[in-house]
Amino acid sequence: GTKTVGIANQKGGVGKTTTVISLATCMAELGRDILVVDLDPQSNATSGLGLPRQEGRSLYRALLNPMPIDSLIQKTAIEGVDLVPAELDLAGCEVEIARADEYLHCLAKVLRPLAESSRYDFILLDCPPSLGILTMNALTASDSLLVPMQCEYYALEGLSVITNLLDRIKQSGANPRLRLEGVLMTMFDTRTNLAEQVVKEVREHFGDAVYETLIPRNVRLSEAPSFGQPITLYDSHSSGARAYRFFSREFIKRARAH
Amino acid sequence: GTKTVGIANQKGGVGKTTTVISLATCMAELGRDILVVDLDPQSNATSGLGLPRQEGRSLYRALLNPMPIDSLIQKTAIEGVDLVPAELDLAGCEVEIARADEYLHCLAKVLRPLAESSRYDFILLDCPPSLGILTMNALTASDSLLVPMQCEYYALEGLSVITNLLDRIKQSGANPRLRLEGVLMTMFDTRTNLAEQVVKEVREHFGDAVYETLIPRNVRLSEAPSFGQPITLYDSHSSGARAYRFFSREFIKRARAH
Ligand SMILES: Nc1ncnc2c1ncn2[C@@H]1O[C@H](COP(=O)(O)OP(=O)(O)OP(=O)(O)O)[C@@H](O)[C@H]1O
Ligand SMILES: Nc1ncnc2c1ncn2[C@@H]1O[C@H](COP(=O)(O)OP(=O)(O)OP(=O)(O)O)[C@@H](O)[C@H]1O
Ligand SMILES: [Mg+2]
Ligand SMILES: [Mg+2]
Repeated sequence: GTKTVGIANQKGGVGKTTTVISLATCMAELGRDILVVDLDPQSNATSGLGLPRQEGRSLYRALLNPMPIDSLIQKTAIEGVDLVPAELDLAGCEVEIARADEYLHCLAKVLRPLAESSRYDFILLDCPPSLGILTMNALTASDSLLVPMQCEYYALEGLSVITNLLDRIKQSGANPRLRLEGVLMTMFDTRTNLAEQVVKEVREHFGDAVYETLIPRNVRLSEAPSFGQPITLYDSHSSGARAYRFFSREFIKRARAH
Repeated sequence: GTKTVGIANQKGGVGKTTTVISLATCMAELGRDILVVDLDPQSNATSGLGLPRQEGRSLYRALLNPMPIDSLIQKTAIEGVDLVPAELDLAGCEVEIARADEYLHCLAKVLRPLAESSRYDFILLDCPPSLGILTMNALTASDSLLVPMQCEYYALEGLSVITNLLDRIKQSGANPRLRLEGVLMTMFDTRTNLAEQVVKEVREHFGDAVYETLIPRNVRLSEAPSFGQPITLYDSHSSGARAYRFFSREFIKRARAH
């Protein structure tokens, strides 16, 4: 069946959106069918996949009055990658969702029929940099959580916050099946000791949950979004593209094992 | 009197906290008295200034039952820089504040007596990466807004979002005096064309609002927080320390002009 994975970290700028887009396109190259759901009002995953921000086409209405999301799914330029886009108003719906009954389950209700239809191999949820209602909904709707983690000190401080939230969501009964898919180290800068130290410390705390693959800091990854292209189209031979291809194979192997 | 400046940008990881800490310490070197208020539940400004995250010592209670904040102010290791720390529970208070009357003015009420006492030359508010209740409170309590802006494409997309919010807060009457203090370009990487293009585009849209100073990408800035020190103590001769010292003089000159 379909596996739903939330990509979240409340620390900003750690590579959540870059990981969602790159993982989706690399898995599509390996023949998988992927749906990306952009839950961030900034709609970076939407523009990074080359689609315009379209007011009125996001999950906003579906979250408040659960309806099938088929009508919201759009094709992207990448074979095997579809998208539910975001819009700015998504930020406003957090206050409205908070007043709904079972406010944590709005997204799960909308995604469940799709997940059960096995139309996609993976559904990837790109979360905003906060632990607000949209991220909580994503964790409640997910089978597992992937945490991109920048090789910097502030990001290290925040890692236990998101993993504690995973435990709370699991233990509260909101989503008993939720587990940690893994921790992906990003923006690894070979020129500094700091990156090595952070990786060492994360491996000590999280052991095997940390992927082997280290995503290097690579300027081509930050150039690609300005062309609305994933790294595999923008510069297929870059160190960023190679690292995400390596990661996507490691991700599939591990995801299949559970 | 005291000037209150909100440092905000909903895009994550653009250098908000680094700018708050660096600007505070560089202005203290020039003899100013600065209060930093950490409004981010991640409490990075608190740890970056060398203080532990202390549950029960943040603004949380003061925002819900307005009380003088003198008891929350802590001294830091830097002469001339005081801090109101953050704690994780701050995230929880957004939902509670939303239910309060005049929910946008909670922070303004708490800070007003302090601003009127002229005990500090500047009060700097470090905001979380979102446009939620805490950031809206910060903009309502501020005289002006400083927007750190990473020299990357996704950050460029988001710039009009925060400046539109400034206009709405001003025009709605929530804070008629609010103005744009300026846009500071951060993490400028001299090795890439992308950074040059982004700076050029921002200057075209925002003209003189963009500071002359460009903060370079400098690994020493990302190492300093792991020692709980601002850049001026950690590596006073680094390109990061020099750039923020240059910026602090430009900031004071412009702030005094209004
Ligand atoms: N490995 C990398 N090397 C260089 N630049 C990168 C890398 N990964 C991401 N970037 C760039 O760094 C910035 C932050 O990445 P991204 O936007 O993906 O993070 P995020 O966690 O989704 O941010 P937010 O918290 O705002 O949602 C972007 O400008 C992106 O292009
Ligand atoms: N000019 C710079 N050069 C290199 N690294 C930097 C620079 N400025 C900030 N950093 C590092 O980049 C990361 C992001 O910076 P910072 O945490 O200050 O951004 P932020 O906007 O406050 O993030 P958030 O959105 O999570 O609050 C941190 O690890 C910081 O140490
Ligand atoms: Mg993102
Ligand atoms: Mg910050």
